[in-house]
Amino acid sequence: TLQKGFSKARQRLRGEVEIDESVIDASLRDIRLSLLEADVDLKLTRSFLDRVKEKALGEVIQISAKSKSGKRVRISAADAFVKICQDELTAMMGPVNTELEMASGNVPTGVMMVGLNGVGKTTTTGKLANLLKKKGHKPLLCAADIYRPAAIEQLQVLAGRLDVPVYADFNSKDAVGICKAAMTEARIRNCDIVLFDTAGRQTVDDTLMTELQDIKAAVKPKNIFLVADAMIGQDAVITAREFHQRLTLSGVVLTKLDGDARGGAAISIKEATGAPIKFLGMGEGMDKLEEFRPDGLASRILG
Amino acid sequence: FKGTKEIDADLLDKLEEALITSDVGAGTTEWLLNLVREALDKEELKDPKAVWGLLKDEIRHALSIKASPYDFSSDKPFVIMVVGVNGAGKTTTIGKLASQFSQDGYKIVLAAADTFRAAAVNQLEIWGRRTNSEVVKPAKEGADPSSVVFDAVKTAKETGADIVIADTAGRLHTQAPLMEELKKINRVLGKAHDTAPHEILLVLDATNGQNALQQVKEFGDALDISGIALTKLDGTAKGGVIIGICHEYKIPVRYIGIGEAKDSLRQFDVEDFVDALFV
Ligand SMILES: Nc1nc2c(ncn2[C@@H]2O[C@H](COP(=O)(O)OP(=O)(O)OP(=O)(O)O)[C@@H](O)[C@H]2O)c(=O)[nH]1
Ligand SMILES: Nc1nc2c(ncn2[C@@H]2O[C@H](COP(=O)(O)OP(=O)(O)OP(=O)(O)O)[C@@H](O)[C@H]2O)c(=O)[nH]1
Ligand SMILES: [Mg+2]
Ligand SMILES: [Mg+2]
Repeated sequence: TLQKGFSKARQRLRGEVEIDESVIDASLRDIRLSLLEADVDLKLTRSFLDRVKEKALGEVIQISAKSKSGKRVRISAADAFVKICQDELTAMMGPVNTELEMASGNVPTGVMMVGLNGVGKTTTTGKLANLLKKKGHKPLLCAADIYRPAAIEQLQVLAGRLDVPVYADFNSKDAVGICKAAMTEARIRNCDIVLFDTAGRQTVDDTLMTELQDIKAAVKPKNIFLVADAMIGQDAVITAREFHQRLTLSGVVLTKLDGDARGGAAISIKEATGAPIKFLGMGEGMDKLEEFRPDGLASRILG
Repeated sequence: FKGTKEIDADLLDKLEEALITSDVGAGTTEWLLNLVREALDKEELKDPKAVWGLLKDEIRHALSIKASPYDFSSDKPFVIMVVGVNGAGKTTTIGKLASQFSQDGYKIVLAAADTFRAAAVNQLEIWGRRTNSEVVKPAKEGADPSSVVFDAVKTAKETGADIVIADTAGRLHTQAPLMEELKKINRVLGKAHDTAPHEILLVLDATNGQNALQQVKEFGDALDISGIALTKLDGTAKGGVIIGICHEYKIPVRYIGIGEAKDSLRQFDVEDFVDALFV
């Protein structure tokens, strides 16, 4: 059933010679089902359907007007409807902006990875270091997760595999101090980028959310990326908004897209925060990070 | 009250919104709302309070699946195999279970059978130390996870341990070779101890949306999933997708995770869950 909504809508319109509001409404119900099954935020789904309906009705009037005047109709109403949906969805996810904001002067550029527990921050930190190294940068990793058992070791193993330096302090219980020390270490080693791997946390944990704000105040990273699991459901907007309000996100990385989660969170998060989706995690390997492109994700979400 | 058609429609909209935003999903929501609509048509419901009451009753019913408690006394060691997608909370849940069981006086062996992910074995070793559990590790890096679980059961038999909990690597259900690996681990557990595993526990992240249904389906096709642990319910996500899962697959939710600490595991309580759903 996951894949039926959009193609069902297409089918419904295909046989029609005369498209009117009732046919469009039925198709919109199919699309609604598809979007909710894809975990798109409920409120966003509603406003999306309103926008699509408005455009579709406008389009249909144009098409029937064309055919009345005896001119050849170049595009069927079904195709017009499909195109409207895809265009609208793609527009909501763009524009494409996968660049890092670099710090000016001789200061290392900070990239802070934040997000809920288990979404893929540590893995993505490694992948991003890999990508940046290939582009000619000198990244340094900072093990700022002082809570999770063997979190520091995990980052150290990845750093070793990628042959990038990692700053860690097994004796410190002060994440802010660790991040500051990493910046110093980067200057000493002539690294131009510092990637801060922070601990997973829940947005309701005020102490941990405040820790992130303290890290930001201390090292002023030019980039703060929310790492989100593509399987996330209706909680996407709530979570993204809280991280955004506290930190002002520069971008989003959506992980585990090599699975079959539809990834509706992509639009929900973008719409709720305005933060561009920068990268997509497509597997566990260090080379499995792609720069975001909206069209592939749009058809995946529509189903 | 049959109220007016308008009141009913408005109320149903509110119900639908509450359900969808809790990740109950469109399909399960429609099933629940149809039950409500039937009752409304038969004029069985007196007021909106009764409508909400019926909804909660139906949800409670779907979630209340009979499950016999673990029997650690006979046929030792009792073997629990823990599976699930990447990052769901398997290793942490195993640590919590070990903490709980060791407090109850049981001797535990943990099998560090995630031989793939960076520092996975270190992570479980730390949980072993925290909970006084022996940890059986891979003989070398990249070892076959099946050999680790075999060694763990063997160790448990030799030391008279009561419980073996096997940690496996996270995997997406779309990766067929990895699902085959799980089947092999399952078979090898049976070779090590003919009634093992006694529980195959699927760990689900409460933050997941509708993909959780796919996870249950695919892991269920590969293995006899006998229990579910629903983690991260200490966050803002409601975990409503579990309603459709229980309704369709009839797998009992054994535990919920409400934090990262070793004591943040609770037995699943249907009442508590339904109350929290509509807060
Ligand atoms: N299949 C797949 N797995 C991924 C991807 N990204 C991360 N993972 C896996 O997801 C699991 C969790 O990744 P971590 O990097 O430890 O996640 P985290 O956010 O750092 O976790 P915490 O620090 O505990 O909050 C690991 O098993 C990773 O290998 C991805 O894009 N695809
Ligand atoms: N807040 C919260 N965090 C949890 C809960 N259960 C697990 N976690 C966290 O989720 C993250 C991932 O947990 P793991 O136990 O490593 O998950 P996993 O399924 O073993 O991950 P992989 O082995 O990489 O697939 C860690 O940060 C845990 O502390 C929970 O109930 N609540
Ligand atoms: Mg991490
Ligand atoms: Mg694990």
